[in-house]
Formats: sequence, structure tokens, C-alpha cells
Amino acid sequence: MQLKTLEISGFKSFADKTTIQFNHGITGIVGPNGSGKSNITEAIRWALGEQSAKNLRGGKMPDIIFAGSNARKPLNRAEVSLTFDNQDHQLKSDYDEVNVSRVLYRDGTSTFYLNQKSCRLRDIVNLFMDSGLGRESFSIISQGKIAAIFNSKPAQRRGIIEEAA
Amino acid sequence: MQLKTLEISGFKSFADKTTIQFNHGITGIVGPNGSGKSNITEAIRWALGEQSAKNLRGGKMPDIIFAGSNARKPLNRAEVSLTFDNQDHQLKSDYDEVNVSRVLYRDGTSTFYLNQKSCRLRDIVNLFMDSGLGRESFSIISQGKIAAIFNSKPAQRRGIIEEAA
Amino acid sequence: VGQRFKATFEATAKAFAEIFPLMFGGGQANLSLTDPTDLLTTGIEITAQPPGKKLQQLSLLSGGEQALTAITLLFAIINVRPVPLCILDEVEAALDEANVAHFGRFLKRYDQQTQFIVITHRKGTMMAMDVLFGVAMQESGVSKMVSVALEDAQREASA
Amino acid sequence: VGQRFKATFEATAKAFAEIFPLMFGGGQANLSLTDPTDLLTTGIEITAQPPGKKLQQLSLLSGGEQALTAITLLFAIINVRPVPLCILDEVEAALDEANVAHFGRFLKRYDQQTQFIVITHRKGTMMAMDVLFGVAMQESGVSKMVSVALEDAQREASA
Ligand SMILES: Nc1ncnc2c1ncn2[C@@H]1O[C@H](COP(=O)(O)OP(=O)(O)OP(=O)(O)O)[C@@H](O)[C@H]1O
Ligand SMILES: Nc1ncnc2c1ncn2[C@@H]1O[C@H](COP(=O)(O)OP(=O)(O)OP(=O)(O)O)[C@@H](O)[C@H]1O
Ligand SMILES: [Mg+2]
Ligand SMILES: [Mg+2]
Repeated sequence: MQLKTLEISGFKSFADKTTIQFNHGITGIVGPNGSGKSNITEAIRWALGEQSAKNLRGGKMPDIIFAGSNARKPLNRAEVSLTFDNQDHQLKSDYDEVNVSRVLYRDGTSTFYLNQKSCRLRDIVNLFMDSGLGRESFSIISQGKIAAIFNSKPAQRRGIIEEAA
Repeated sequence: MQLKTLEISGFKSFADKTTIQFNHGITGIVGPNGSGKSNITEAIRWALGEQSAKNLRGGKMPDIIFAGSNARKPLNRAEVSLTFDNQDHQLKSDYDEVNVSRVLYRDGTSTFYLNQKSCRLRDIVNLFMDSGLGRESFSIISQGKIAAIFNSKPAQRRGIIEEAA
Repeated sequence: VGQRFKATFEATAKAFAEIFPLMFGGGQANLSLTDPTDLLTTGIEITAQPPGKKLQQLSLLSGGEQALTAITLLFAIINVRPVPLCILDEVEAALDEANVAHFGRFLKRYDQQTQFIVITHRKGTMMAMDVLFGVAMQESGVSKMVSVALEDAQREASA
Repeated sequence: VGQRFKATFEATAKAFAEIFPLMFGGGQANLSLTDPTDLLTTGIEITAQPPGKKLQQLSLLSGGEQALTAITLLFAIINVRPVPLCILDEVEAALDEANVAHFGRFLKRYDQQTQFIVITHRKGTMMAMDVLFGVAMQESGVSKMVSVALEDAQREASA
């Protein structure tokens, strides 16, 4: 299972539709402070089903929709799409390519798609649940969170092993 | 008021007596991870009267005494001395040079000295109270604490202004 | 379920104990269960002893040592249960240049089984990347991807 | 007491609003009292808007923007009430190279009135230092000061 493409449109500072094609090998993302690097991490987290606005640095979920800037008006919707190569069928799907999309409107409406078919959030979460990309896993380490493993209580750390188990 | 000399002996990783002479200008302290840089910060904090072992990354105060290594036995006492140039009498003392020393023994005994005369912890704390080096001030920013100003509640931040007032 | 947790835990603990001295150039570390009799609710204790130092509580470790220990645990888990995708956002901020180089070499060891996406502003980490994407805000407030020549960034980083 | 707090607060707020655009190359920031009618218990609210961006809650700022805003507040307080000694332990870990250079220049502005001791592993910060002390652990577990040639460190840092 490999992430091939990430499309971000209207999510946080990505006002314009942005497409990133990933290749083989280790991908580095660089840029100045505040340019949008961590927003990319959060776009992926959100598309995989993150439900807590706090885990995306927001107060409530609509905070992740582009809020405007000097030169631009706010947008009314945010969309993130992930496309995975699933030839090894690590994701429990018959498709060789799996596309996940999540859309949020400012009025609070949400839509979710799996290979262009409308679905519920829970279907996306279930799809990734046994892939190692679940919520407690170590697969996404947010900025400033590496110390958390130390400051967490012994009881909290068990989640990491449970996720891997 | 200027810090002229710092002497550390038996405090954390400074098993051997170490003397640092400060000069005019901005002083940088560099070195590999785990070499002892933050321990220097904490030695100064401790000598100025820090009473919380947690603020020194320890569980209880004797944790700050050199605990031994591969090649060395633990020590039984820690001592830190600070020498200030006080010609401008920013510190409320008649002396042109003020020396503060703090000693802790593993059995829990503590001794404090102000210009070589035995004193109580409270005398040291009072001496520095109006100098801008008090506990809530911004004068010592520990590793990892710069984010704290953001994560602190509005009520907690007032301490910084109170200290400066 | 308790058995599976136990098996995963023991494999992770073994990998953690093996990787730590490789990451730190010596020393030792362990994972242990706070309550081995109760696999459903037991917590996990970490001990870590950098090379040459006395074993002390975790809080006394330096900022860089703590980050490196957490990174070691990450690689131990990847060892036991490979994750297909791993996104690391500035996890090496506290590391000195030598440890940044260690970290980069470790990424390369696991890169066959794990797709790493690494956000960094450390030049040493950029040296270990195969592809670099740049993010910029040429128009204020709006992010845009820009191409970054890997060879240039690496040449500058190794200067 | 309430009056003195108010005077210090207003001076700090003024300095903070002036320094922020210098530090960020634009934008604006403010300090405000959560309860101006109760000077004894009021809290302090921070708002910060980097150049070109919309004013949003602090939590949405990037790691580097948050660090730089906190550093701005530090310099605002030093402006109002100079501290004789200021020890900074790796406060610039989250800053990119350009912002590290800003930070270094700001240290130099206040260096007449404040004795700065700066712990760092960032080469850009080392460029702003007048004296460098090195700490090493040649014997494991035991710290020792070693001399570091400032010119060498700075020449290497500017490479
Ligand atoms: N809903 C939103 N609309 C517009 N801009 C937003 C929104 N949410 C966050 N931002 C902006 O995105 C920027 C943060 O981006 P991000 O955290 O990705 O930066 P970064 O590249 O990771 O920086 P650093 O190197 O400092 O960590 C902030 O300046 C913030 O104001
Ligand atoms: N009581 C003690 N006795 C001996 N060694 C100690 C004691 N307390 C702490 N140490 C050691 O001191 C080291 C930490 O030093 P310090 O935090 O000053 O490092 P540092 O130079 O700031 O590193 P970094 O760059 O990672 O922040 C740790 O390795 C720790 O084990
Ligand atoms: Mg970031
Ligand atoms: Mg440190």
C-alpha cells in the first residue's frame, strides 16, 4: 500500500487546489515557518478520518476551511483526496487503487467518498483500521508530539502497542 | 548587575568542579545532546533558590546530586556558586561583588551562603526578588518551555507582567 | 487479545532494546509492563540509559536524548509491525548534527518497507531524502508547492 | 498595585505591538486584558496575525510562528523592564534559518542592557554570539567545559 497522490483544496492555507505526486523513496517536505508543511500532515490526518478539531490545532472543525487572507476571501468548503496504490491489497478492498475523499462545508455538512462512491466516515475509518494507520498508531507524528511519549503516563503508552497488535 | 563567575561542583553531570568566567557580550553555550548544557541553566536556577525538583527535571531534590557513571561513584553533595558584579547596586546589598552559594547533601541537609556568610534560602530569594530574576520572570527560559506561553491560560500569563511590574 | 498484546509487546521490547544502542552508540534501554499479570490494562514503563551514564528516571534525560529515545521506540514498532506510511513532522528538532545524521541513516534502513514523508528544516535530514517538495507562501496566506532541486539543497547542506 | 500592573501591562502591550512587525516582517499582534475592570485577577489574552494572513486563534499558528511570537513577547518585556540576566535554552529550535537570523539580530539590539546566555545547536545563532563555551562529555557521564574557537564555529556556520 503506497500513497500515490494527495490533493488539497480549501484546507487551511491551501486555498488553491494543490496536487502532490509521491514517488518511491523518502519524501522530504521543506519550506519557511508558516508556509503550510504541517497543514499537509493535517490534511492527510483529516482525510483518514480525524474527528477532533483539537488534533488539527483548531477549536471547531470548520476552522480547517481556508479562512481568507489579505488578498483572498474565505472559502466555503475544504476537500482532501488521497489515492493509494493497493495492488498488494493491504487495504481491505478489491480495488487495485483506492481513493479516499473528504469534503466539509462551512455550514457543517460533510461528505465522504471511497472510489468516488459516497460513503460514511465510519467506512473510511474501518478501511484503514487494520492497515497500521489507525488513530493510536505511530504512523503520523505531529510537530511537537515526539516528546509526548515521555510525558505520557504508562497507561497511555499501551495504545501504541495495541495499535500495532 | 552582571554574572561574572559560575562554579558548579557535583550538580548533575558536573561531577568535577567547573568554573565558567563570563565576559561582556552575548555568551553562547554549545555541545552535543546530553553533554550538560541545560544542566548549566538549571544550576543557575537552583542557586537562585529554585525549590521545585520538577522544575529541575528531577523527582526529588537529591536527584540533582551527581549520581555516578560507568567510571565514577555517586557523590554526596552538590554545590553551585554565582558571583555577580554589583557595582551598580541593582542587588540590594552594600557589596560591590555579591557571591551566592548553595550546597545540598544527599542526606537532605542544605546550606546557603551570601558572601561567605551562612544564611537562609529566603535571604537569597529576597535578594533577587526585585532584580528581575524572580521566579515568574522571563529571565530563564528552559528548554521546551517557549511554547508554554501559548499553552498557558490567560490567567497564568499575568504572572509575567506582575514580575516585571 | 491479551496474548496478542503480549506477543506484540515482547517483540517491540526486544527490538527497542536492540535498536537503542545502535541509535545512541551504546547504552541500553528497556520496555516493561507495569502489571504483567493484567494484560488488558497494564501500562508500559520505559527505562533508558545513554552510553556511560547511570540509569536514572526519564525526566532527567536531555531534550535530545528524550527525542532520540522516542524515535528509537518508533523504529522498534515499525520493525515489529511495518506501517505502510509514516509521516514525521520535525521530530528531530532537538537533535544535534551528529544525531540528525544517525536519524537519517535509520530512515534509509526502513525505507523499503515504509513510505516516509519527512517534514524538516534541518539540513542534515535533507541529505537523507530521495525527493524534496518545497512549500512556499509567495502570495501571502496561500500555500503553494514549489520545486526544490534536491542536488542543490544537498550540496548546500553538505557545505 | 493594580495601577502599577496596569502601567506595566500597557507598556508591554505597546512594545509587543511594535516589535511583532519587526520580528515577522509585517503583520500585527496585541496583548489585551481579559477583564480590564479587575486588575488584580485579570488574565492576559494574546492575538497574533503574521503578515498577509487572517487573524485567527493562536492554536492555528505554525510551530515556528508560535515560537517567534513568544520570543517577541520576551523582547517586549525586556524593553519595558530590562532584566540584568537572560538565559535562553534552545528557544529557537522551531525557527527556520531566516527567522534564526532575525532572532540573532534582536539579541544584539538588547545586549547592552541585558546579559544573554544562549544555549543553542543552531549554527545561525552561533553567528550572533560574542563568546562561545563548549560543553563535552569526554569521560562518559561527566560534563567538562572545552574551549571552542568562535571564529571557526562562525566560519563553519556561514559556509
Ligand atoms: N483555516 C485556515 N485558513 C487560512 N490559513 C490558515 C488556516 N489554518 C491555519 N492557517 C495558516 O497556516 C499557517 C500554518 O501552517 P503550518 O503549520 O503548516 O506551517 P509550517 O510550514 O508547518 O511552519 P513551521 O515550520 O513553523 O512549523 C499559519 O500561518 C496559519 O495562520
Ligand atoms: N544527578 C545526575 N547525575 C549524573 N548525571 C545526570 C544527573 N542528572 C542528569 N544527568 C545527566 O545529564 C544529562 C543531561 O544533560 P543536559 O540536559 O544538560 O544535556 P544538554 O546538553 O542540554 O542536551 P540537549 O542538547 O539534548 O538538550 C543526561 O544525560 C542525564 O543523564
Ligand atoms: Mg510545522
Ligand atoms: Mg538541553
